[in-house]
Amino acid sequence: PTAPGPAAALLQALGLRDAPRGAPKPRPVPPLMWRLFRRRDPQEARAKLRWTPPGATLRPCHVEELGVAGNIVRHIPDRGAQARTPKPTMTAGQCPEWTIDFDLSAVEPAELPSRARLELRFEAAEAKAGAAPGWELSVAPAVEGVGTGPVLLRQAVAALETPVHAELLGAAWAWNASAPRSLCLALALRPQAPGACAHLAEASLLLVTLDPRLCHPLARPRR
Amino acid sequence: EAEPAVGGGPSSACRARRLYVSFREVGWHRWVIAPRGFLANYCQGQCSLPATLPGPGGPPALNHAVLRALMHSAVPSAAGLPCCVPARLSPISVLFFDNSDNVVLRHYEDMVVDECGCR
Repeated sequence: PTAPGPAAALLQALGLRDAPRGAPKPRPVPPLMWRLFRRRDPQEARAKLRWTPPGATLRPCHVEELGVAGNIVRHIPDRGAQARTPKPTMTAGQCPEWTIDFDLSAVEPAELPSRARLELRFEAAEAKAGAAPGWELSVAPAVEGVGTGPVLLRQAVAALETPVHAELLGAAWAWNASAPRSLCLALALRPQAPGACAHLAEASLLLVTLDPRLCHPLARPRR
Repeated sequence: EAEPAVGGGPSSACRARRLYVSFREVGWHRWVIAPRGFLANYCQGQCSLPATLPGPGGPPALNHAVLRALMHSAVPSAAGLPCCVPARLSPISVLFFDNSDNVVLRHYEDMVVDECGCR
């Protein structure tokens, strides 16, 4: 429900259409989001938790840690995670493909994306003795009812112990284009040499956007 | 929570007053992860002389504000006093869950009054 009175005015001032209902099931806040918050929040800084050297001023509308312009950072979980089978069946000689789906309906048309980083966590595959390490990740658009489009991004992956990152802006998403309402992708991870296939444990999207309406032009220092 | 408004008297000079916005009070504590609230503060107080003149280390006074305070002290009915308004502001960041179960970090400029001045 829309909040009445002053709460509605404050929400509007914060650029929010309506008061979120709260997480249906509380989920852990990703460490990166905590780090970005602590780095950015001046009141935390006052509590001496700041990691930037004293005297340094953070540029407004810029995400220092990610090195891009932006004043909104979203950590978006994969909507399809629940439906994904824990152990995909494999056709002979083929590793499975996964479909991931991100709900971007909360991103407003005025917001300009400046970074879209896919983060994938794989469960370690049983490496066959003597199998050469290394994988190749491929990302393609997945269109419901149509299937998979042309491969947009191919990336070599050295190891699966740490999350695999893939930059989508410029590949799966044109620069300067406003965000679509949803982003559905087909992923495949093929071992360089025949070996056991890996399993996708978690997929998420880190999206940084700049809402120019909340940014003031940089005040020029007094001459 | 706000520092009570002031009447006349020496402590009534223009300065920042404490105003704490509690997200729990506004009923947003279920979806705002951090902070629990923030010190927004507000400006209030007289801008008559000598308050209009900058104290040591204070914000530079605009000549117009001083002129206006002078006019008021000479002919009160001719011109009102300058206004006590924010002179320096700083940003806040809010970390919250939105309706699509995303964790969102938004940064807002000019949300906290650090200093007040007469304008």
